[in-house]
Amino acid sequence: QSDWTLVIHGGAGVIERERMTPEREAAARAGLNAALDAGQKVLSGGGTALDAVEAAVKVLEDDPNFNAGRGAVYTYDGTNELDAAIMDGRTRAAGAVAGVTRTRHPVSLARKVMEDSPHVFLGGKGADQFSAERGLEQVDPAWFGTPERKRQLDELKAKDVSWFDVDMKYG
Amino acid sequence: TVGAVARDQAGHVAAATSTGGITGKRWGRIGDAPIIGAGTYADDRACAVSATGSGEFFIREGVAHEICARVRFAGETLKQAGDTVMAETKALGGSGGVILTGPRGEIAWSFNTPGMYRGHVSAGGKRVVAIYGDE
Repeated sequence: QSDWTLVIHGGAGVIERERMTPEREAAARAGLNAALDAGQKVLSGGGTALDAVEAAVKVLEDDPNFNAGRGAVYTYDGTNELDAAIMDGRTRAAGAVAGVTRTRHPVSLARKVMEDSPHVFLGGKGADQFSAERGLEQVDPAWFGTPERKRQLDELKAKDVSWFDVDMKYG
Repeated sequence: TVGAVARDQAGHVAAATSTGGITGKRWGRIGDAPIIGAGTYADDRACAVSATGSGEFFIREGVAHEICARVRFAGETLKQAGDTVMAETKALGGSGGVILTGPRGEIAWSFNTPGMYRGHVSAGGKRVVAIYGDE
């Protein structure tokens, strides 16, 4: 048994070799490796599991290849609404946010809810307000959008396919 | 949806999940990722779980907590519990996957889609990064 471990995911779906370009595949693997690097640095240095999962997820949130943070999918109205959660197995303390729009790293906002509020789950404008009041990094909502995600939304609307079809297709 | 689970040198576990949700979502729809016990759960007595997939089904099944409960009360391995709960979720119509680690440093994942972006690393262990189901 190892004295520290880290496991990550970047989404699941109909991800098949024949649909994947070499460039997309290389970018995805690089992103996953970068997230493992971030978490490994914490854990190998004696840091906590909580710090490690936050560090790894922040890397994935900044990577436009994955559906979180920058690169998140669009709502029907063309906005990005982000959800995140974090939980500490030592105490079963937990924090979560839903429908947030301005925090660069939603996972860090979830952690702030856990550690700096009496609550577990904040949503929408109130969560955005809490984030700003607690000094977390704020970004223009346009930060989260990418042309590829916009194209996927346009495909969903134009072809009258379901969200399930689109999200399974793009993982 | 992205996520991570970890076990540190002190034997504690944690889980985190982050997502943009589903393309074209309306009416303030929220999936399983931020729902404690559905898409995210961590308990030193059992395991840490992060999930990705069709959130409504993961919420109904209570996937993350259900896996930890099977490990804690039924003594199943992470892999057994993950596969069992994912099979039950698939039976309801859900698809996706979970990543798992435990307080003794176990590592597992389970998914019922053709692929899942995933990876793991551990002290003294081989790093694995994979995308397709047959990797």
